[in-house]
Amino acid sequence: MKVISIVNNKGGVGKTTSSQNIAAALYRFAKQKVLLIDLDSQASLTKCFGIMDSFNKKNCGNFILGDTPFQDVVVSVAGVDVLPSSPLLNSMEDSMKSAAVFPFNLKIALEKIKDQYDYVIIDCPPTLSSLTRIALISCNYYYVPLQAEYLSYEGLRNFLFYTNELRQISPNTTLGGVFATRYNPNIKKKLSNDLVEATRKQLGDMFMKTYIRDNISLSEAQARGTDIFDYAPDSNGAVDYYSLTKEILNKQ
Amino acid sequence: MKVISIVNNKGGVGKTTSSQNIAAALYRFAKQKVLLIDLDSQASLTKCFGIMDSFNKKNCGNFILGDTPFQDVVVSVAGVDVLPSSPLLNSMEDSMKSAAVFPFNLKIALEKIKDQYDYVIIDCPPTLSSLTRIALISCNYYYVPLQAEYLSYEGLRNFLFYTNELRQISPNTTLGGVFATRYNPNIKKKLSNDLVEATRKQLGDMFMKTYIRDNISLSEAQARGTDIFDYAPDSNGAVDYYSLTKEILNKQ
Ligand SMILES: Nc1ncnc2c1ncn2[C@@H]1O[C@H](COP(=O)(O)OP(=O)(O)OP(=O)(O)O)[C@@H](O)[C@H]1O
Ligand SMILES: Nc1ncnc2c1ncn2[C@@H]1O[C@H](COP(=O)(O)OP(=O)(O)OP(=O)(O)O)[C@@H](O)[C@H]1O
Ligand SMILES: [Mg+2]
Ligand SMILES: [Mg+2]
Repeated sequence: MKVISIVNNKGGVGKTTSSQNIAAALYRFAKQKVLLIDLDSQASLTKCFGIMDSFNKKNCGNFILGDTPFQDVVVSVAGVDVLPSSPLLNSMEDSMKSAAVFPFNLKIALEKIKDQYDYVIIDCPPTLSSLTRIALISCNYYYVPLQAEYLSYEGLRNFLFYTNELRQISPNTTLGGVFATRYNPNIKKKLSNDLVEATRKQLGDMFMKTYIRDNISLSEAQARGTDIFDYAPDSNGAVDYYSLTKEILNKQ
Repeated sequence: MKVISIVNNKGGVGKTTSSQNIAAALYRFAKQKVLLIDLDSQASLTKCFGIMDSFNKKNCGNFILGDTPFQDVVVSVAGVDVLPSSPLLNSMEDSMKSAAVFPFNLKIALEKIKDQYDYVIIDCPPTLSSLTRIALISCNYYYVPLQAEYLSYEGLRNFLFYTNELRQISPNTTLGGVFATRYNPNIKKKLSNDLVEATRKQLGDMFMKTYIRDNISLSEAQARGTDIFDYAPDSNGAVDYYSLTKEILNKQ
């Protein structure tokens, strides 16, 4: 079982959109058994699959804390399994931090289900909070979506510095790659092209060849509670996430 | 002195861009003395003013904790004063939470400087963390930027529920309004128009008449470390933030 975290402390760069569509591509095209974990109390990923988050339902925090069996938390939808989030996840963070095994809580919890899935994809919140650390420590690879804009680019250096430090306590946690989102080299936005080129030079191979173009169908699909391959299979969004997933599979 | 927080736990909706340009408009057009506080450890707002965040400089956390005098933290730039952020702010959050006065830390700290400014604008991180609570409790009004997209719209209900609960311990904290960002009603994106209409119906007067159109000059200005009025005074971004600031001033 391979565990992948989609992570970036900058907000709104496409973490949830990438988690959703990479997982869908792994299932639809590579026939992989996939578990998605929504570690963000905003529950965006949960909503993208049409699962209503609510205070009285169990969430991924219950599985991580071990107070509820996996089967009573997981939801199967459109061929993938989802450990949903809810606003209550926020208040569970303190109990995770005070557990004896922190920050290895999720890594240990995932041991219990390692024979059931080929891939686990973890959508992270836009912070360097304990939930993001728990996700980074539990994964083999982390991928960083980068919006081709100044603020997202500026924050990348500190973020990669932080994740690299983390390897001292979790040597298995490896940067899978950084990829551009909402980027369209053909629209002559000089700033975006300059930022992407600068990142490519700095990161070399760690900067993925595939980029995700701006495509309204991606958010339209989410409003309908489904993935891009189901909603608009011929769109730029579908083509780009298909080739990004292929590039991820080739790197493994 | 009026204190305004720009908040939304959804990431990437324009909190930093709005904080920067509302503050700049208050100074340039309404001749107000403005203090900006960057409560996000990503330090986006700090970078928007060309201030390099670094580990060895004092940040707004030092002022809130009271270990450094205000004058030794504040930076004056382009007519406004900024209490900058740095990656260290993240680690100061725990000391703020354990202070006797939590979560009134900032409210109390601002008492010391209340004769020096007309407005304080606080840029918040994309979470419901303690830093966001500290900001909400210290402000008179909070304004919520809303991207005209499904995930941002979906999260609004829970967010406003949370901020409304907070009024039980801070009755002065009032919703100033919600405003649409990166919205362009003329581009026939049916989903965006539907979401904006739905929000307008739900919120009535609380949904601001001014919306901010998508405008690349806003991020280009940030890459140059300045505000939109200095970089592109005739752009849509400048026109929209001017009228939004006017609408905010009329509401006070
Ligand atoms: N390539 C794209 N083209 C068009 N819209 C996109 C694209 N990627 C993401 N979006 C939209 O942009 C918004 C932000 O994306 P998303 O929510 O996935 O980012 P995030 O990094 O998960 O945000 P947060 O920091 O709040 O968790 C969403 O409304 C999403 O539908
Ligand atoms: N109206 C707009 N038109 C075009 N670009 C915009 C607009 N508003 C914001 N942006 C850009 O979108 C990105 C996200 O905006 P911003 O960083 O201000 O959001 P935020 O809510 O502060 O994000 P975070 O959740 O990470 O704090 C930035 O690169 C910014 O330059
Ligand atoms: Mg997300
Ligand atoms: Mg911001």
